[in-house]
Amino acid sequence: MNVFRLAGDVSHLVAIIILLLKIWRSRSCAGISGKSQLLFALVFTTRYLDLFTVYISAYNTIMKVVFLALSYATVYLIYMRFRNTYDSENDSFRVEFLLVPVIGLSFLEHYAFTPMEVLWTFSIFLEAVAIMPQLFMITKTGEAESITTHYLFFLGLYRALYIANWVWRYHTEGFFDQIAVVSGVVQTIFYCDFFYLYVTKVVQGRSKMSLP
Amino acid sequence: KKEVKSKDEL
Repeated sequence: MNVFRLAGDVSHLVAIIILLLKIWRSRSCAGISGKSQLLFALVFTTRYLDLFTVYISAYNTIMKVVFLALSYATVYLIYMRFRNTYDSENDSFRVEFLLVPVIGLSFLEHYAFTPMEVLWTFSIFLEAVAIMPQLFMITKTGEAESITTHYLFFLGLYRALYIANWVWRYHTEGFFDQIAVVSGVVQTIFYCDFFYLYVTKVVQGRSKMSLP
Repeated sequence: KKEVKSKDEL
């Protein structure tokens, strides 16, 4: 554990809590892509199957359980509790265009051809692209509420901090996880354009982020 | 042959 890794996990947690609180307090999931949230729930589910097989640390176990619980709670709020506020019209990204290549890639590239390893790889690849329905929705409607952009900011920050963590781990312990690092870098690139808009529009005091 | 990595990261 290093400071980048811890800060990354905290950012990730903050992002998820921001989204959950936004939906809960406003009693609405307008502007939120349910598809992205379903994909994140699938990411956590397929990645954390090792909760049942190996024990790493109390921190590891607790965080996994928290991420799973919060992601399912988010999906529940969007698709059940506040379903009438869900903007399915604009959440029109074709998820199969992500799932099919990701399933294919995880069968081609993995550390071992076992169900657990292939599912772990699938979760890593899927996480890299899971935000795309959300970014697509923002592009389609041309705007995002500032609270939604804060969510995306912390999610992107988490990815950037994980890269710093890998650089640190490579230099201090020679750790290099090729699958995680390559897809992590790809994932972070998706946020660059958003980061630029966030800094130029939201931080400078606009309540909504409108696309130019 | 590739080595299975330890999954301590989230």
